[in-house]
Amino acid sequence: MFLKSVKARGFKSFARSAEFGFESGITVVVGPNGSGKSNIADAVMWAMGEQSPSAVRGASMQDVIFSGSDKLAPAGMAEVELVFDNSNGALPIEFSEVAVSRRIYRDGEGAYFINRSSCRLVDVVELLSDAGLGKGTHIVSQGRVEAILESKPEERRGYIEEAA
Amino acid sequence: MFLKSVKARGFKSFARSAEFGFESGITVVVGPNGSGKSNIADAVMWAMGEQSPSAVRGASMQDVIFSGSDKLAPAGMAEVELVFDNSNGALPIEFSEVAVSRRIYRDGEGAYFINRSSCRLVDVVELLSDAGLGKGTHIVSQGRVEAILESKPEERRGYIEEAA
Amino acid sequence: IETSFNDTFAAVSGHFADVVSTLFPGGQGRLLLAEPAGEPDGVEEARPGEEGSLPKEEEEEDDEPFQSGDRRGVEIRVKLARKSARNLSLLSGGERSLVAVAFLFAIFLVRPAPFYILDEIEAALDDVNITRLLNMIRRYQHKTQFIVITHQKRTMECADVLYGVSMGADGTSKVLSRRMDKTATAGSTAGTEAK
Amino acid sequence: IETSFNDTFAAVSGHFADVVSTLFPGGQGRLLLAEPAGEPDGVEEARPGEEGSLPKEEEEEDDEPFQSGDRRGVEIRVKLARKSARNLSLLSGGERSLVAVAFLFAIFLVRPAPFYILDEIEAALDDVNITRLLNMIRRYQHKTQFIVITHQKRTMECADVLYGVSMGADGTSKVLSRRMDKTATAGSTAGTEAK
Ligand SMILES: Nc1ncnc2c1ncn2[C@@H]1O[C@H](COP(=O)(O)OP(=O)(O)OP(=O)(O)O)[C@@H](O)[C@H]1O
Ligand SMILES: Nc1ncnc2c1ncn2[C@@H]1O[C@H](COP(=O)(O)OP(=O)(O)OP(=O)(O)O)[C@@H](O)[C@H]1O
Ligand SMILES: [Mg+2]
Ligand SMILES: [Mg+2]
Repeated sequence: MFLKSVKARGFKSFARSAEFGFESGITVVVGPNGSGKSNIADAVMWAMGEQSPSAVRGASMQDVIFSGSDKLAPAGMAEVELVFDNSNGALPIEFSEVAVSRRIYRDGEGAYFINRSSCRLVDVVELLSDAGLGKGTHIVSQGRVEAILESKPEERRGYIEEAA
Repeated sequence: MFLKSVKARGFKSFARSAEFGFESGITVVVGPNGSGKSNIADAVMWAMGEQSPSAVRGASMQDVIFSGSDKLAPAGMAEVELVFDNSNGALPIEFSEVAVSRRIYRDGEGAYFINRSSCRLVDVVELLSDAGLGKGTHIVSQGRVEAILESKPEERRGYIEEAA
Repeated sequence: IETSFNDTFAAVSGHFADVVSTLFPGGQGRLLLAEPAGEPDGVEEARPGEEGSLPKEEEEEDDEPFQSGDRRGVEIRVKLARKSARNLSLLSGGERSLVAVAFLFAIFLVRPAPFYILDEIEAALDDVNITRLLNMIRRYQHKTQFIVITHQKRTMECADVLYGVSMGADGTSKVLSRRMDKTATAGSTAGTEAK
Repeated sequence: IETSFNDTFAAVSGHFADVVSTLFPGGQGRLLLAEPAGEPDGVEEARPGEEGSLPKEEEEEDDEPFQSGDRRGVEIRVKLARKSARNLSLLSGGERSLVAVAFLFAIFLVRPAPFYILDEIEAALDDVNITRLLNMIRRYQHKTQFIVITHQKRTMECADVLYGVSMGADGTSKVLSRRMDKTATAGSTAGTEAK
């Protein structure tokens, strides 16, 4: 199993639809300060069900919606779709590709989808945690690499419990 | 006025006496991870009267005393001496060079000195704040450059008040 | 007291705007006195489509300079080129470093401290922004003393004096060397043994 | 539950020790179950003069595996070559990054997630430690997928796929390019316009 693609639209600085296709090896993302690299990491974290605005650097969850630029009006919605290659069957779903997506509207309403059919947050979280993608350590946000050292011993235990 | 030299002995990784002579322009300090670069910044902050152990990355103030290595026994005392070039008279003292130093012993006892005569912390702090070296922004510790953005509006006001 | 604060605040704000436009070409920065209730940092109603800019100066009219007893905090607002103004927390790592540096330099320009120690402040910056930062440090090197700790080769190149530090075989820090001229600093900071 | 935790904990501890000794040649790392009262991290009575090492294994004897209801936290202990063991907060910026990375890899080696996103995790590292980190990522690239965000040229060189992102004239992010082979990645991340 691996992350095959990320599509973002109206999410933070990705006003228009942007797509990244990933391989199973090492993908490196580069670009100037402020160009949108960490927003990609936020998009993945958010689509997987992240509930805390500060984890995606916002004050409220609506802060992830493209808020306009000199040339463009703010978006009314943010949407991110992750497509996982499931050819090894790590995700307990019959398909060789599994799409997980999330939307949020200006009024705060949100929606989750698995393979484009609407579902609940808990369905997404359960699906992904079966494949080892729970609250764990697979996304290290910028400037947060030392967070493990600053976390409480009980939290560290939580990471090991998840691996059990 | 500028910082002419820093002498550290028994302070953190500077077990033996080490001295840095600085010029008034740009001095750059380089070296591998863990070699002791940030310990120099800590030494300067500490000698100027820093009272919070966490500002010098310790749990208690005695953590600044060299705690031994595979080859050497722990030190019983840490001492740092700063020598300022005062030829422009910025420091309200008759001398063209002013030495400010601080010591701490294992039992937590500390001592401060101006031009090698013992004084109190308040004397050091008053002397330096006259020259614009109060609690301000002149030492930016590693990883703390964004601290200004995270501080409360009242704290930022404090920095401007100090410049008044 | 209050008047001298207001004068200093005005001077620092002016320098902040200048430094922001130097570090962020086309960007605008402003310092505001917070409403006592304190609006969160940098949140502006982004006006889409309009050639974006920070709210007009007339907003300042209602600043009560003599609210005695009520020390109003200082808010930071930035508007970067092409982007709408938004919450400081949404800025990127490199952008946040530069805004913070702009605030430090704004204070420095009003009241320079005799020396500054900057410990890896350019760690989050890309090449272009490292150059902008170093140009700023070079521009003011005659107003104060800079002691800069770094791993970046390009920062080493602007040194008048370069110190190497290394961890000795006995587990203690050693001061390696001190080279005086700028040309000699092409070396790297690789973790080799004492140079 | 408790037994499976103890087995996993033992496996993660074993890997942690291995990874620490890879990232810090001559260093030792250990994970301990905290005493319920929780001793602060990494504080050891440093025994001067003795060929320093972490406390002997027998300390583990009193670990009560079945303290039901009392979830004991996990403490991190490291002892770096030539230096005495000490509080994690006293380690340098680069050393702390590497210890944290060692913990992440120790968990990865017991239960690899399908992918990892690492956002500028090497920002505090010197050249030698960047190499050690990249060697670790290369070693495990067949066990999982790595997506690495960086400004470091040397990190770019180990990419199978390289993406460039830039901020367009309209103030929105653009996905620039995608080069497939490792040789093409010598470019820099300077803030130039769309590549
Ligand atoms: N809701 C939003 N709408 C529009 N733009 C946004 C939104 N949220 C964040 N941004 C913009 O995204 C940019 C930050 O992007 P990001 O943090 O991904 O940069 P980066 O490429 O990681 O840069 P660095 O190298 O400095 O870390 C900021 O300039 C910010 O203005
Ligand atoms: N009280 C002490 N006694 C002995 N050594 C100490 C003491 N306190 C800290 N150290 C050692 O100092 C080292 C850290 O030094 P410092 O933080 O200055 O490194 P640095 O050169 O800034 O590295 P980096 O480039 O990673 O930031 C650590 O390895 C630590 O073990
Ligand atoms: Mg970033
Ligand atoms: Mg350091």
